[in-house]
Amino acid sequence: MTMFENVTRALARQLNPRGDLTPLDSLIDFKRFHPFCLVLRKRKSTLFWGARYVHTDYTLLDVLEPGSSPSDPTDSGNFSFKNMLDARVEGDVDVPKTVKVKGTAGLSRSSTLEVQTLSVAPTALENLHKERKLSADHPFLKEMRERGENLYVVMEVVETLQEVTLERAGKAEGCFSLPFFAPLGLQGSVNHKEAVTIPKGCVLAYRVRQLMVNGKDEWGIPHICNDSMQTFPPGEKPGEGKFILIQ
Amino acid sequence: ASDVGEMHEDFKTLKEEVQRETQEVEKLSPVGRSSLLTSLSHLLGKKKELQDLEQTLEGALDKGHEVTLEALPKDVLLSKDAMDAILYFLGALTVLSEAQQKLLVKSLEKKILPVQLKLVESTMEKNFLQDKEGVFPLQPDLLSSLGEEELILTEALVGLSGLEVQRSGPQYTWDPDTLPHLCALYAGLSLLQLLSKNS
Repeated sequence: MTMFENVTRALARQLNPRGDLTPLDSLIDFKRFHPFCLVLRKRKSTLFWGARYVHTDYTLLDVLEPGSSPSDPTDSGNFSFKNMLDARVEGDVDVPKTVKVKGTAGLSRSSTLEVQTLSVAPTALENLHKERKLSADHPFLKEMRERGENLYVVMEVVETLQEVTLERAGKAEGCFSLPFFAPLGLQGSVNHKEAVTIPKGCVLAYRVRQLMVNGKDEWGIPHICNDSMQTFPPGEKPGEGKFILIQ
Repeated sequence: ASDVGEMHEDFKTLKEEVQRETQEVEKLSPVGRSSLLTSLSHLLGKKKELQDLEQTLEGALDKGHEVTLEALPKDVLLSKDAMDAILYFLGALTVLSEAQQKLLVKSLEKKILPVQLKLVESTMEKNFLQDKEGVFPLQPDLLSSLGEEELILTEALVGLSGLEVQRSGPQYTWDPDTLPHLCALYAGLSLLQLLSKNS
């Protein structure tokens, strides 16, 4: 597991144990998980290893008719973490918005992760809903409708307030870097990286809600949804009988 | 709507879930299983291609398209349940790093998947609900059948999922944050072992 994943998972666990905050798996994708970003949910997935959402290249605003922009997502609190990887060991909430964690091993003592949560304000969403309809001819929407995909909107994120370099305290590193792996081309990838720099404004975890499309250009984001709900009304998918060969 | 977060289940639930899916794959004909194994062996280590296949299968299921496995003398048509199960395992395999995927192929060649599966299963069974990091003794006979190369291969494979095995003791370090990765590894190993059983 990468250091980045370690950190985002520990963060989600700390902020929202047994909740619906989804840790981001890949640092490279963080820009596609900002508020209003549209994501897809993997069709067949499990609670056991998560990774249920896949980024797209679009935001909700991209697929709406032109109009006024919504207000920026609101900041609902800052948090500060020290030695994130050890959060589970001695995590302790001092005051409602600050979490200080003492660690024993793992990240370097100097690593402190400062994060904030940003969420789409209900009023901003209501106004957007009133003012802007779906751009029904948008190619992305057309494609998604045709494929019968369910779309989700990122509504809340936890992001970094400052750039931070996290370092691993180096246990078990190096033990796989044996010549044996060279033919496999694994030398570089098996050696753990010892540090990762997370930029300012990097999304570490997020919450989504399902986008629902009614008719041609009406849309909504209900508060409660379940597995049987579909973004696009059923019965609109063309039923071609193509074969796909695996090999 | 979002049910990602933390898992509330125990190892038994995971094992049953994986068994349900492997049973669907088991229903494939020997030719179908062999074809699937060949396909996967070629794709493991190429994460992007594996993800593309996952997406294609998802799309096919959504649209009700038929999917076949290339095989001789005749291509094998996949049932919806089989596609569902394959998709489940693709989800697990794509969680693993490319290096791990390559290590799986190597382990397949060396026929050490059963030992690796037993190792992962045994440690998860004991620690699944353990939410604190710790060092625990490892049953010595779990690794005793492996030679030096196989041991290194196994240490690397599980180590990259966060399960650090130390030969002295022997013992292993349990890190609860790595559980999702280990679950995915467990599922991946289960599938490959099943597919390679009769090949």
